[in-house]
Amino acid sequence: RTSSRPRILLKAPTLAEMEEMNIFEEEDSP
Amino acid sequence: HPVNIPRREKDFQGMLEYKKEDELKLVKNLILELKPRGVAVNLIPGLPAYILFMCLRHADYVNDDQKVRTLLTSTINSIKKILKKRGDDFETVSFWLANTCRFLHCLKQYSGDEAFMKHNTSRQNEHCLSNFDLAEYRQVISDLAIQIYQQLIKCMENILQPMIVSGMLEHETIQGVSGVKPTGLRKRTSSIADEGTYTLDSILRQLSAFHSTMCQHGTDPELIKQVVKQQFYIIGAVTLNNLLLRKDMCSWSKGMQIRYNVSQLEEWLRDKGLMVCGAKETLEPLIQAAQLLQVKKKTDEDAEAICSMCQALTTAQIVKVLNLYTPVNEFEERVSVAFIRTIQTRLRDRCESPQLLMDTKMIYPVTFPFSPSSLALETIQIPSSLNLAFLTRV
Repeated sequence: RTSSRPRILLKAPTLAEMEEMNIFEEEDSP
Repeated sequence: HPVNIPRREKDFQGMLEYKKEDELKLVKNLILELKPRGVAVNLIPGLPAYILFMCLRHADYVNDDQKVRTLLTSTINSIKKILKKRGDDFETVSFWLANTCRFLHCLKQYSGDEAFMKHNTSRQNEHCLSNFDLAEYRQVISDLAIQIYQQLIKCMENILQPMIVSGMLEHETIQGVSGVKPTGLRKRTSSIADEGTYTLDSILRQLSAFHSTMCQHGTDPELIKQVVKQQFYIIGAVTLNNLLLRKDMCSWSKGMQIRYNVSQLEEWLRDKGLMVCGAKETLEPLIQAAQLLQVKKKTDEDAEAICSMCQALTTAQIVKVLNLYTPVNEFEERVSVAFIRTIQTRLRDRCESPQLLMDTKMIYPVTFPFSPSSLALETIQIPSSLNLAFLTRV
């Protein structure tokens, strides 16, 4: 069963930490 | 001749395959450059959320944790970015609130956690994530949804705020009760000035516009209820605060006008099927202030009646209204100092803050009750207008 299959917990950064991983760096820099 | 035979829907597994290098293009076309007022009008509600989730399912299916992480990060950052750019546009904020909540519901509905699978079809259960537990990301997305909700409330407040005093207090729809002579002729001649005046009708029309936008975006009904409750709180608080600061608003006839306006707001709630969302209750302090303007304020019995009637007002507010009360004709008189003293004595033992004005910036805590969707992911087709031809249905 799908529900009983063990899954790997993906650790998540916080919202603020995520912002630091700016994916739009090129475009945002002047 | 290659013949393009469309696959049957049951052959699809409700996933969207994409190349890693297309991830930026995906969030650009689907989040950053999508205009809620243009292309998005004809989409099924929550489509961007479903598309993103179907991409996520594929990254999970190929067991690529890095792909899952970067897609989630790009999605969250793109939503934040678009809200930074167009955060004062109600439609944009409402659109992304609805889609962020739908994405959150999908992460739960297809998490594989039995608590969220109760309403799933067996086919939907086959579509659960198979490799990764995204519980921590769900928390981050829920935090994001809270931020967007607060932004929506601010946005809505900016639009409503300038209408409230004019529409709820100043503009008179009941002819002839104010004691001021009807000014039919003057009204006609000053129609240009009147154009800039908001009426109760402007407020009701604005509330309907907010409501229909949220419905169009597929906002959860439970969330709409919370938004409406917050809107009514703001209307009640701003109106009451102005009444407490303006002598010209504290008369018997203003009480009458306010009660009429409140009844119209209630009628709006009834019309939208929102009578049980707690919105009406937020108007209680204003309703009581309006009643206070209309009741007799002379004898000990009157004082007793006022004290038991005005439970939603603080002593400071009751006393202020009584002090400001202004008779509009010769049959009425000012409230005596002795009467106000009697009220103060009676209310002495009340445990409450000495607060006079209501906090118009207060926001009720929001919740996003789980709302699974019956939509079958394998049936979802992507309109060409979204420019996502680089995604492959799997």
